[in-house]
Amino acid sequence: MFEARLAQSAILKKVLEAVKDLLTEATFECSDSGIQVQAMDNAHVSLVSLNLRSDGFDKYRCDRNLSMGMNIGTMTKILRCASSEDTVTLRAWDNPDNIIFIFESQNKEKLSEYEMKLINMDQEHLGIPETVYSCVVKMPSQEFARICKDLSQFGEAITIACSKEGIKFTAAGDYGNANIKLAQTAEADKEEEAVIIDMQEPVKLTFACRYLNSFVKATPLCAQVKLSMSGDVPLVCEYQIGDIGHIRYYLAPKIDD
Amino acid sequence: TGTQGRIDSFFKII
Repeated sequence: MFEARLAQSAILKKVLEAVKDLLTEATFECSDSGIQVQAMDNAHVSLVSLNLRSDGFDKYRCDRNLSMGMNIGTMTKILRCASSEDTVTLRAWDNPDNIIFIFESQNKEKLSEYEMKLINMDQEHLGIPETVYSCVVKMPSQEFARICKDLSQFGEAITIACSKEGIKFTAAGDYGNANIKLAQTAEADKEEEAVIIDMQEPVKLTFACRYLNSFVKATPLCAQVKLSMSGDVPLVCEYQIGDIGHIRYYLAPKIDD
Repeated sequence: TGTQGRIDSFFKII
């Protein structure tokens, strides 16, 4: 049997909102250690890697490893039926055809059950090598979302240049161009407002706005985002999910013609 | 602005 309970559905609601633009379906790998999802978007440009540790759940039981193929659109619709304060329980039996979502209101007076058919999926699994990145930037997630949105008006790609002076985002298009520079924070009053740059060597990479704007849908999950970059390798855009895990987005860079 | 790379050309399928 598989059963995982969260005291508040808000986290799971936000996770679904953070992946639904990129993924139509995904396999949820459930084991004793927790729930893992690794899936590429249809165009195979980006990869989503989600990790929810079993110890982050209020209750977690997984008698045997399960791979459950889920339709993300349907799952999003079901999670939208839960109030943020509702308790959410995911339940499936061994060799399941279905997964059940159970929402319970805070006062325990409303109990909702949604059963979703699982899908058989033949998914490729990618091995992501351990990488030491040339630049690792931590910055407020809302600031990153704002920059991606603002610069998307000027072109379909954003160039990110990171040096020890700071991080610069540039977009250029037919109607003009724009750039935004952020310096490392000298002294931040609050940790979540800080811009911190850990640079081994400068990096300059270009990424499609469309994907970055999908990644920033994870902004409600965490006040800070971590961007890891090295020359000619995918960007890693990481959001912590409370004390329970993280979501990482990998995005292939644009390659010079 | 260049050609879009594919993620599976960077990471090996296992």
